[in-house]
Amino acid sequence: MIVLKDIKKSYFLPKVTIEVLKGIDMEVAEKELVAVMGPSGSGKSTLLHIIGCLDRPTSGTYLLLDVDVSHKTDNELAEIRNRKLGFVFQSFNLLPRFPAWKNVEMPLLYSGVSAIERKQRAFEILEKVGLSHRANHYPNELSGGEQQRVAIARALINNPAIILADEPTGNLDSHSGKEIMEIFKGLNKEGVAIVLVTHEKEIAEQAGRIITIKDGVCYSGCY
Amino acid sequence: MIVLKDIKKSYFLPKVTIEVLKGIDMEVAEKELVAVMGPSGSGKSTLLHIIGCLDRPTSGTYLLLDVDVSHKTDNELAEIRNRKLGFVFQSFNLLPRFPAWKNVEMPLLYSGVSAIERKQRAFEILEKVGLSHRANHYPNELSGGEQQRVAIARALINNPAIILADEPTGNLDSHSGKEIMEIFKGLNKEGVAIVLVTHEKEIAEQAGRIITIKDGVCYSGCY
Ligand SMILES: Nc1ncnc2c1ncn2[C@@H]1O[C@H](COP(=O)(O)OP(=O)(O)OP(=O)(O)O)[C@@H](O)[C@H]1O
Ligand SMILES: Nc1ncnc2c1ncn2[C@@H]1O[C@H](COP(=O)(O)OP(=O)(O)OP(=O)(O)O)[C@@H](O)[C@H]1O
Ligand SMILES: [Mg+2]
Ligand SMILES: [Mg+2]
Repeated sequence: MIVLKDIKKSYFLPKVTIEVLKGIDMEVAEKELVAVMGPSGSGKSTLLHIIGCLDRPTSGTYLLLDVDVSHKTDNELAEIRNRKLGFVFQSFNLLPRFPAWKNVEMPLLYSGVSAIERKQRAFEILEKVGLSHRANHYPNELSGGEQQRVAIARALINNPAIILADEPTGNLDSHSGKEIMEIFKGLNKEGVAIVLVTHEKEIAEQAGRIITIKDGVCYSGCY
Repeated sequence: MIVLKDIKKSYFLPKVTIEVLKGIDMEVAEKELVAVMGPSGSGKSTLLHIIGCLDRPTSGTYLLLDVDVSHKTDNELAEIRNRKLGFVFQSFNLLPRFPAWKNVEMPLLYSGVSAIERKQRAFEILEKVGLSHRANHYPNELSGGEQQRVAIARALINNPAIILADEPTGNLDSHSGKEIMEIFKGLNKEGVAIVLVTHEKEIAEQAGRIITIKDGVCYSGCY
């Protein structure tokens, strides 16, 4: 499902080049639930953005669902992303001028679902993450943990084949964190593959495998 | 140092009023290091914003450093805030068009310190949080944990009497989290009072006292 071969990523700044990923070799099979751990600044979000077709690697080969995506156009990548992937960003990326439920329905706008059905599904999924009482709040009227749950709901709304989540429980108390993990584990049992970045040991231990990123390479748990 | 008496806070939305704080009675003495815990959405950030003079309570009395701040003007509150308090926001609030070191020196702009000394102190404090190698990066060129450490450095630069930190280790791996707590504990030994919101049990246990907020009131550890 996800195959990375010698993936490298550098950022070219005016005075210096930052080599973040120095040759990542790893795989995620269908229906797997894997956790990614590593020190702050080690390249976890960078890796997740590449897996999620949000950023391009500097070099290397990436096969997603048996298709070589290293040479796809931006439009083709957007098409794959919108149909197959659900993304929970580390910084949430909610649209400030829309209430929670409109943020959640956003991915459906491109898939031809009617406005009535979009709204209904948005409210259903907000209920699932325990936030139906905040559906009409704008992002700046929500707490940190509530914004995070809106971002999680948005990633689930399109019934994606793969969920990529970047510290999805970082702003949640342990009870809310457990609830979110139960949702992810439930979806994984139904066949959804999940790649989840976390700093929390007790979250990572619930995954089938822990991939550790260190000094720009896959250090352990790569296959 | 910090005395709250029957503090209430409601948000008045078009169709509904949200009562967040329903009568908080609590105190923090000089040189204390206290942790605040509670479920997501229970009002921890709201409480910290009121203690930090960033928001006004709907009713109740608040004494900061023996001064009743409930009736101060906005300018007077800003003056107290800039001279006495250091704030680490849950959402970092870094200025996107300035590099890390300029974000860090920002609080010194109002205190008449020369540009040369501001820059020097900014680089020193970035070194303290382990980020001198990223001093020239803009916020969107930093990882989540690195942005958090810039926000922490900014809160420390002005040698505040009180530090208010909202989930300061939420985006950090356990090693970086420990380093930040060592900095806070070192400052606390030197006499700085610290109020820190966290969801992480092993962080809260390092404080002298744990204040729990539930259903809008101080549930335990209030004095
Ligand atoms: N500007 C606002 N308008 C309306 N409601 C708000 C506003 N800001 C916060 N709220 C509501 O107030 C409640 C408390 O928010 P607060 O940010 O203090 O929670 P918190 O305890 O910090 O939660 P978390 O652990 O998720 O960060 C939330 O339920 C939130 O929806
Ligand atoms: N646009 C950019 N330009 C330059 N450097 C960048 C850029 N984005 C990220 N970096 C650098 O790349 C490194 C990896 O960043 P990344 O966000 O992948 O880390 P991370 O493992 O997710 O860390 P955290 O646990 O703190 O979220 C960091 O050291 C960061 O400074
Ligand atoms: Mg990250
Ligand atoms: Mg909060």
